[in-house]
Amino acid sequence: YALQGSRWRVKQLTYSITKYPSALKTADVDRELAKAFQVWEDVTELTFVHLRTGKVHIEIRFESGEHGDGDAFDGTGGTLAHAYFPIYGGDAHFDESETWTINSYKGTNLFQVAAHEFGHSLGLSHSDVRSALMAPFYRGYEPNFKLDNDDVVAIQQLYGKSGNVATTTETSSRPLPPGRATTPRVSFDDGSNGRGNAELCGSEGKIDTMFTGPDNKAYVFKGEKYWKLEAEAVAPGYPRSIRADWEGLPGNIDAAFTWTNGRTYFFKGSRYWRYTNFELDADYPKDLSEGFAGVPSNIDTALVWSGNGKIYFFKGSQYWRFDPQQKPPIKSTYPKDISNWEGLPNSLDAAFQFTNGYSYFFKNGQYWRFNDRSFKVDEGQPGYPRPAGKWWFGCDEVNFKTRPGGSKLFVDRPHAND
Amino acid sequence: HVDAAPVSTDTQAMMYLARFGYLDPALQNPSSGALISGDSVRRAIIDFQSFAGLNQTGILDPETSTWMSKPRCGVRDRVGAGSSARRKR
Repeated sequence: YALQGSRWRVKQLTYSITKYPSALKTADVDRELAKAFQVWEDVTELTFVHLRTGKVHIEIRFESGEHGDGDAFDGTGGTLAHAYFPIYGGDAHFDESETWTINSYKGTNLFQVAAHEFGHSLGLSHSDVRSALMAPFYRGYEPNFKLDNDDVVAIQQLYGKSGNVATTTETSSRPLPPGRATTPRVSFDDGSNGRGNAELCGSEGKIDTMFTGPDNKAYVFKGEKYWKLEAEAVAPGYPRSIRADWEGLPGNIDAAFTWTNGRTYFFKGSRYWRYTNFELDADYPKDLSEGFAGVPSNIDTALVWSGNGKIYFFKGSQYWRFDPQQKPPIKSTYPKDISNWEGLPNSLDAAFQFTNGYSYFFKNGQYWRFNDRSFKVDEGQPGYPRPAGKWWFGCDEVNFKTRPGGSKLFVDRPHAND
Repeated sequence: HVDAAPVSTDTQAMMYLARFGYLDPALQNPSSGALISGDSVRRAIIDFQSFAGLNQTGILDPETSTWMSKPRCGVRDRVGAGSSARRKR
């Protein structure tokens, strides 16, 4: 392996895709690129956060021919993509003329090329180990892709080892919280389906809060318990006890979010708690007036909105926008009515920005996805709201569920997250 | 895959070697009239062959041409410093 000579000084990096390829769906591109970042996240202490707007560390674009950096693309084949080392900004450009594909032997595999380019974005040069991801030549689609040990050693030279993974990527998920693996934890056996998700299923699946942690995983808090989410269900071994794993944090949390500085904030009543890498920071909890002046007590939920990267607090039928870079952080024009968020209900249970860059809102076991461009709840098939248990928590929903109003809602077999 | 720029001639090979850091980047522009010794080209080809895991003959043989024609990343294999380093405009 070869290190270029520069690296990022922070462990949490943000990225945005400012120009998508024309031949793939946006959501598919989001997912494949997130997977590509995950390759590096799995073996280091790095985390990657996808933002839709605002300033980011790594900007990703699909371009054709000359595209402004003096390194023109050459049409189909030849050069597929290039990326800049950290000292030059870390941006990654992909040749729009390529036939980018997903899980296919045809065309050029987007995930593999992206994982390679992001290696450059993190400071790796090309390797002369032919089996390494950082070898310069495209090898064709590899359905069982694994990072070569050469790549692992290289990236860990720059960013250290992941808390629980030594020199392999075969482990796809990490126990939580990182760095506290030896801490005794209390887990619960709810005796239902063995997945520990019974309390999150059905119309009774009302949750307290949901957020994306600094490890880029989604977490659900409800009562005294919390769950980590994996691709299609809750992670094995969950729920766990909030009090046992999150030092100083009470149950029945109102809201939570992870800010761009990688710190996670929890809100309950008139106080808030701040955690860095799952460890409670000194002098917390604090009163809302000390850090979030203008935010009311007993909020319903909060999120860092994918539309502009600012913090929004919701309570009842109103919301407040909080911008830490402004003084005061909340303008005098707030609160405003939630009805401005077309399609969202009042009195939300939870809201959060998922790793795919979308913002999701939850209430009474249902959820809504918000379209940041049209500024209203997204359309979809099936439409929103959807049952959160099926789409997020891996619940084995019955084929027919009764809505509170008495009508029947058909529910497909669960198969994947949104 | 379609090879956008198949490498089969000496000139194409030199441009490839220059583009990816094995030869002076000035050679990437054929109109520059730069002269280069055969020994330098041989060393550059050996360097590439070593990097690609090929037999190190120093000759632009069919296998070397094949590997130079493969789809690949556009970042240089040999990343220099100073004026030859990649710069973001």
